[in-house]
Amino acid sequence: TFPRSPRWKKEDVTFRILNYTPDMSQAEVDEAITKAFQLWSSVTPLRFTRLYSGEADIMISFASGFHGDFYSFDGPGGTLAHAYPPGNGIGGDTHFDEDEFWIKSNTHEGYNLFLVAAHELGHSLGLGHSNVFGALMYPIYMARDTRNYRLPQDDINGIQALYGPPKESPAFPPQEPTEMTPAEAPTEMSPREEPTEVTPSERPQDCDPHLTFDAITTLRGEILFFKGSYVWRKSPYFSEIERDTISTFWPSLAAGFDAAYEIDKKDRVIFFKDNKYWAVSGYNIQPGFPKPIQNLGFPRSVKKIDAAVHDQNAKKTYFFVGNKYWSFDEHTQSMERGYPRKIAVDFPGIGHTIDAAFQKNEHFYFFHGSNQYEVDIKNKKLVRTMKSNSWFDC
Amino acid sequence: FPVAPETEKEDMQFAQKYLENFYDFKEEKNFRTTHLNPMADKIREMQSFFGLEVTGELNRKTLDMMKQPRCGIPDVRSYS
Repeated sequence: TFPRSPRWKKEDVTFRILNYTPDMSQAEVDEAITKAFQLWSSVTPLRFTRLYSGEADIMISFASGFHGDFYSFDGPGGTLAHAYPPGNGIGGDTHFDEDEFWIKSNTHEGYNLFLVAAHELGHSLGLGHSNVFGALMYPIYMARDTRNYRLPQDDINGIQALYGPPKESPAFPPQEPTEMTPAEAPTEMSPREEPTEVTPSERPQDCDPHLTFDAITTLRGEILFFKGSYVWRKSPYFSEIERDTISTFWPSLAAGFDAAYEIDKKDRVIFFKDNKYWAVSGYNIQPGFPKPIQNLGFPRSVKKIDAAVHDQNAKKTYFFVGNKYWSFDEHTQSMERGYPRKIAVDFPGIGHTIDAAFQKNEHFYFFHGSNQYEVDIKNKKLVRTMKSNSWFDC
Repeated sequence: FPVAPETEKEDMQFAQKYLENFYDFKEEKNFRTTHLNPMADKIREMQSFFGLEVTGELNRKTLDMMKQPRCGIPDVRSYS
């Protein structure tokens, strides 16, 4: 509860909806708010009556930015709504940020009005925030299925500490039972770019001496190693290798990258799969992707690439296909003349194809099968050979 | 992920605003404060509330949590 546990000193509490969001129909807004009140009346003796004029205990409105109280809203994201503990005047009132996109069910982007209203009305009745993950009064928004939503026990405990349990009669005045029209069947997730028949497989052991990789890239000082749907993450900030899946970071990207590289000056990582590529910045996939690799200047005969690595100093990116490689000039955004060239000619000691590559501290690291080759960038000389998973401190 | 370097300063400002809004942080105007990092206590309080590792440092996980969409009511006191 709030300091000094403010609560309504009566069981009949009134509410009024002052205005509506254009994101939903008025009937949907009414339904969401009515259902939110029912959540609380079903576990307490409280009864809620809707007023259509005058002053109600709980005045509900949508507003954006500064809206007449000391707590302006902040545009899309961030703060979604707020409400005041029971009391006179602004006490009990609930405000929703109109700069958010309000939705009826979780089938598309936006915030579920019923969920947020149920949380805010918890405040209007006197509840503070809960640090129980999954509780309705947890401060952070969590999308969840609301069709048969049941109030978590932590919230029931909290509200009943203020008002006690319901009397035997139905606590909410008998009303037309507002069945939540079954939310539209969840639309199919937008099909991934390529249907991935990635067979669910065991995550390979970090220290398997035969471990190979599909693609490797740096990302803001970390190194990400990709294989199938799995990612190993080596960070200078943490001693432990972190094991994740691609979908953890980029849910809409297909698993099984062919190549990846970072252009650190642009805070951008480029992923390749088959004849397409995507650009991401952190977790965000840049708009307009994927694009065909021919946009980079590859001939039609190239259907996919094996590996890619960006030379941050020379501002060039090397693409490896079979036993040849191309050099892409990031300034002119075009392939350099005189390419492709043979890998074995320019990188002595690397006499075969390359599965993955990345750059770190003036060295290229090329991966072929379970072996890794450290190459000095300046003179393209092979410095040493290691096992592919030498970065995992086996 | 780590934050892109140029955003670190912005993140410090963001975190200060977050702690002012939700954890009653008041920036010490006078410079006699003994605290090297006056925000550290409030960061610890927020980390403890959300069950994060309590370090008092604005690390990546803490910042990610601060950037989640949420309710505007403070976590440690009601609106005054």
